[in-house]
Amino acid sequence: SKQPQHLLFSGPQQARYIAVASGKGGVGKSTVTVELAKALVLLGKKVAIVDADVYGASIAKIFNIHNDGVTIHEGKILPPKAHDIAVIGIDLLNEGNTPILWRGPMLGKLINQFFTDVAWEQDIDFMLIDLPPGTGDVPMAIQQVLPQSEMLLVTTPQHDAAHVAVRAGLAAVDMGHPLLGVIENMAYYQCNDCAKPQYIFGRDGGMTVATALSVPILAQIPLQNEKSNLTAHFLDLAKIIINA
Amino acid sequence: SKQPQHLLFSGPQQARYIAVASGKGGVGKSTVTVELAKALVLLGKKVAIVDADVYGASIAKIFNIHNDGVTIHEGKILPPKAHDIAVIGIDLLNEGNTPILWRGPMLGKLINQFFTDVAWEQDIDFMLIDLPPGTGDVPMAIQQVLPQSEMLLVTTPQHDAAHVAVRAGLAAVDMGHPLLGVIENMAYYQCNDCAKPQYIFGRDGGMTVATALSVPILAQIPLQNEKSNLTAHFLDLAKIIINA
Ligand SMILES: Nc1ncnc2c1ncn2[C@@H]1O[C@H](COP(=O)(O)OP(=O)(O)O)[C@@H](O)[C@H]1O
Ligand SMILES: Nc1ncnc2c1ncn2[C@@H]1O[C@H](COP(=O)(O)OP(=O)(O)O)[C@@H](O)[C@H]1O
Ligand SMILES: [Zn+2]
Repeated sequence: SKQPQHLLFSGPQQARYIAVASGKGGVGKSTVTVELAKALVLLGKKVAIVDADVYGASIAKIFNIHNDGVTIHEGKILPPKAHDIAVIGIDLLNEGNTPILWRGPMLGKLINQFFTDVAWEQDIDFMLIDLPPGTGDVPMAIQQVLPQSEMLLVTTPQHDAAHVAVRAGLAAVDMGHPLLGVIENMAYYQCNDCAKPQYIFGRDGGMTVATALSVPILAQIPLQNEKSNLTAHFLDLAKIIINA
Repeated sequence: SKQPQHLLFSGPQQARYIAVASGKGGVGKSTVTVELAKALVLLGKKVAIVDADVYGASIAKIFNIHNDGVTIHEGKILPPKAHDIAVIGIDLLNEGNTPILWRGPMLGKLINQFFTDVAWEQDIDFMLIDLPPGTGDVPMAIQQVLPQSEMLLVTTPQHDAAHVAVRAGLAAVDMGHPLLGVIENMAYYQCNDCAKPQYIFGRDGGMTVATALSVPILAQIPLQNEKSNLTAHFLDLAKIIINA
């Protein structure tokens, strides 16, 4: 995607940078980021994840990566790996558990740190960036460092989740980020007994976002506690994104 | 429950104070608080809710109460009402949308404010207190103001939600709060087509918490997007709590 580079930028030059956003928390944004990354790896791509959700980092937790302190190599941080995916986040840089109040220049500095102080391998194909929910000041800070990054929106079928996702999408478009499309998560539940799809959270969320932003619905991911049963859905999604 | 009163305590003297806690966010703690309050009102009780989740207040949002500025009456805040339930929370006291960094004495002062600066009606039967998820410093601050309050724990069937709920329960017991029991939320989904219960998130969460803390499972609330379909479940729960 050829990000314009400032001098210290250590991110991989040839990679596609895709930010994953949602309007509200709890819709499955981090789950989608992790499962999509795994599917891209299964298709032979080299993938890294930046957990930019500074207010509620969860990628390291999903991968069960503990903060044993980072390893420094030639002055840069070596990101830990899980499932062949390099991962960095505030919870891996930050000791302790204090709610983080990142504002203005502090926030810009932190986001920069993800792309200047980390030793990223240069042959990475996809850098996925897990954004905090909503439209706050982290997406702005990302925009400054990665003006060319694309964006994926995650919503559930629920009315309120879709409306705030539209707001997050409009804010991204204003900043010049191309929107790849919307992922409707928890879209239905496939009944174990009668195999009929159950639209527990309604049916319109994905369509509401897609129509409002004129973007495609890239996937409808079912409600499934055992995430390994979602592999086929995420492989389909990964193929669409690789060809986009 | 006859809380020991300091001079300025404005909470109702004869009310039962019940704190609603969970280990992690997103398990439905606030939804359970609101639906239980509505069921208690249907059974003729007078109810108020204190939203002490200072990091993620949501009770006013669930009731669609907007922060139009509070009304002051004889130097005290008049809590707004929805469905006959008086509600106060940081989002109704606080202008704007900044993430709140409440620590130590500031936090104690805020929690106190809920019980000294608000004009509570004295014939309230139940004061429900929605705690932040986890075991941080808000439950400690509540303990100081309301040493006799009882506690309800909310979990989903998921393994990780149950384990953190047990930790929240053990912390409450250490502080001398009697545990009423555990509510397993999103316990199952009643298939619309074949009516067979679907245990989407597994089956053991409530039982794990109940056994670890030697408390009863008070309710198993199904996954149901239309909350009005949960009335019967919450009426049963309210009857158990009134008689506890
Ligand atoms: N498709 C799904 N089916 C079942 N549970 C899901 C699904 N997607 C997410 N979850 C669960 O929902 C909760 C919230 O997901 P998470 O990815 O943390 O949301 P967000 O990042 O939007 O806050 C987690 O417990 C996760 O396991
Ligand atoms: N029994 C239920 N069935 C369906 N959705 C539920 C249920 N309980 C909660 N929810 C939904 O789950 C989300 C999280 O609930 P919330 O009460 O805000 O959780 P918490 O207070 O634990 O963070 C909300 O969108 C809410 O509507
Ligand atoms: Zn069925």
